[in-house]
Amino acid sequence: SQVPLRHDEL
Amino acid sequence: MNVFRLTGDLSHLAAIIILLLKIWKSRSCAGISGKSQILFAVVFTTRYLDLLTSFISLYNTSMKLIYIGCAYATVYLIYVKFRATYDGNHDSFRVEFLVVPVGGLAVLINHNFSLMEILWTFSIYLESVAILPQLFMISKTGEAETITTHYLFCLGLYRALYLLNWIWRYYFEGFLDMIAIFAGLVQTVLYCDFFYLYVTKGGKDRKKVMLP
Repeated sequence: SQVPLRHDEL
Repeated sequence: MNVFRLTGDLSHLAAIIILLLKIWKSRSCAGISGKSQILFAVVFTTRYLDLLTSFISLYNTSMKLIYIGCAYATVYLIYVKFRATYDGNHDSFRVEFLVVPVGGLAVLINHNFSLMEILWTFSIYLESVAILPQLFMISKTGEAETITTHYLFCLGLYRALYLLNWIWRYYFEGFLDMIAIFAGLVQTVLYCDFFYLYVTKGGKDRKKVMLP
């Protein structure tokens, strides 16, 4: 599924 | 990934490990707010649900697993293994005053009205205030052990570095996330008073740092 870019951050 | 983001993550990791080692080595969780640690465990659990649905990178997955694992290990040490040393009488912050408004705000202001996004937003808002029971406990007892102040310093530094990371990402990637930036600002401001005391009083009195 497509994850928003911000979910890359911890 | 930029230098602020990486040092922010490492500072966060250092804070978590400092606290775990402090409790483990001293066999005591005196002066540590179990409520703050439960809130952090909730923060990681609700934010990292995407571990189940998507893969971003090996770094991302392993750090998330380490953070969650350490958060639950800390809660376990406080409430089970070293429960006898837990100072519950001084850990009297009413967490419902944080969780309920933060939950309401996450439902009202989010990027997308879906369960995953609301929980992600909830975790961002909750993280920004999760340290309050710990700061409240220190202000109540009037002192904190040096190692506890190192923990707080690394934890506060982490979000301050993330602010620099967001400025970097805005200029070089056009990335802008107002929810994270707003919560990150609130979170960093909460530590400012502590930062000041850590820098000014930490050097003189190595044993203990008093908070007003």
